[in-house]
Amino acid sequence: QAPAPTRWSKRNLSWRVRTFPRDSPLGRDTVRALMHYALKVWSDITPLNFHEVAGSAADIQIDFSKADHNDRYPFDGPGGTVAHAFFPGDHHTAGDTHFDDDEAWTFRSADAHGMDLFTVAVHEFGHAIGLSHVAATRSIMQPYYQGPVGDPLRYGLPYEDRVRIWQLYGVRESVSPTAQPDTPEPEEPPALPEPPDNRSSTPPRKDVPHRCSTHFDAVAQIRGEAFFFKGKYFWRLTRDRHLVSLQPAQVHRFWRGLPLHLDSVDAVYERTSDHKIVFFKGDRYWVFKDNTVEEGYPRPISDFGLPPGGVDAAFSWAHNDKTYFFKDQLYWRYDEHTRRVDPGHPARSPPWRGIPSTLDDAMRWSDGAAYFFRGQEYWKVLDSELEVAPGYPQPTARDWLVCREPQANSAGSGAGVDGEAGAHARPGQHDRSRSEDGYEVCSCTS
Amino acid sequence: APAPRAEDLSLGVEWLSRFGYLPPADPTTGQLQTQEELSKAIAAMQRFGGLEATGILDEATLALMKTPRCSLPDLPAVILSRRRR
Repeated sequence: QAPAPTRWSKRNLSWRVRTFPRDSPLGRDTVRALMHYALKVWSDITPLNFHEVAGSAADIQIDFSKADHNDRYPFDGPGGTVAHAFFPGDHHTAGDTHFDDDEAWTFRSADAHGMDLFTVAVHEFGHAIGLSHVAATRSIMQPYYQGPVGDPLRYGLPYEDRVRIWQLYGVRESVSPTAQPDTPEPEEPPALPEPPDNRSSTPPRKDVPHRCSTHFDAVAQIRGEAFFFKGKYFWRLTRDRHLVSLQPAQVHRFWRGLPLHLDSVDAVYERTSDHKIVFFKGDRYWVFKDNTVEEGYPRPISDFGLPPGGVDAAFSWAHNDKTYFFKDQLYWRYDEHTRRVDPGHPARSPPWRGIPSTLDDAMRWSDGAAYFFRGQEYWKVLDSELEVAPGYPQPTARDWLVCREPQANSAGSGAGVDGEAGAHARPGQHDRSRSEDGYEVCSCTS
Repeated sequence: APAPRAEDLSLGVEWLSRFGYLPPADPTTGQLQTQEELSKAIAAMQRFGGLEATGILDEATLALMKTPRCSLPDLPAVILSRRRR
């Protein structure tokens, strides 16, 4: 059982390069710039702020040293150990970061033997703010150097590293998936409001849907969490099916790269082959690596062998890892490995008896079952079954989004419209979202 | 797999101790590792490094031990002290 992780109690941390590499082609300004960008990787997504100082009182002292340099981790010449950093804490070395000056430190170099300074610095600063090594090969915190991670100006942390650091410090407001919808977009300063006539300068947005009285454009399980999309917003549930926030998040603030004019999505699913996330709208689709769209998208859905007109639903069935696309009364079975629609499709009668003939979306869940959504209801098909489980459909809002039993007249009435669960919450459902104020994000990854 | 050479074995034991897979060698008693402890430590290191956990100091494992890396241990010392108890 690893010791409890240590982290900084303060959010503003100073840093300074105290000693520079002696025989390196990298000039001092390059080294300082690389340190700046390596720290920025972490401050971009957490509430931490780093600023460079000149004095010796910096929180994070950065040194290039050789061999034994008076700490517990002597270096060993070229190769072997290349750097280390000290975890946050009360000791005077907390946060300090040491690079082996016997290494050939490089930047944007094709030299396979060099050591990319930006890459190693991102890793070491992960330690300096509290992260320990992990075995995950995609993580920046795995212990072995595996070559440059890419351009410092464009590098983004792998998803598992983001979640781990969010667990230590929470999410930086600007990337928070549950940021208050009426907070102005940081990139685009909001249009100046009319001269105040005792109205609030930022009128609450009218288009925010209410989770208890709507049906959803798309539903997907992404990295074990459930996402319910409606218009330009989405709700997120953690792996143990807890609603992250009563407030919806804005799609464009979290899923980076969708065109801002996109007012909704048709379907979303996570590809089993590479865990990338595919968004569909009309005849186009986008592929996301983590929450950033990949280069070259959107592309036409004909790539999947689908006809124009878009799709209503998409999901990959846990039973055979095939991907199913639905449109009106038709469905296509698609093989992610051959990247082709299976022969005999489209077809009319999908494999699961009892699901509705048209769908809003479908998803597989961590219990192995398949869930089909239409209107304000959902149908459940147990793992390895081919028929809807008895007692379905059930109300989506009550079972997934912490809403009260839908009353016949609750749609419009003030009392029931928010339908939020209170004392009536079903067993296993928290009657309060973890983030009552809709502000912080609690992502549990296990 | 062919039995590792003596120098590989000593490199391996020193490496495993340095990165938290074995308790640090006790200079006074010159503590020797049991074969079983060594094999467990090798398997743990192989799992952490994404290799097949054979528990044997094979080529791939030795190569990974020679890969440039961060100096910090992979497993926190607390595990070892617990194991020693």
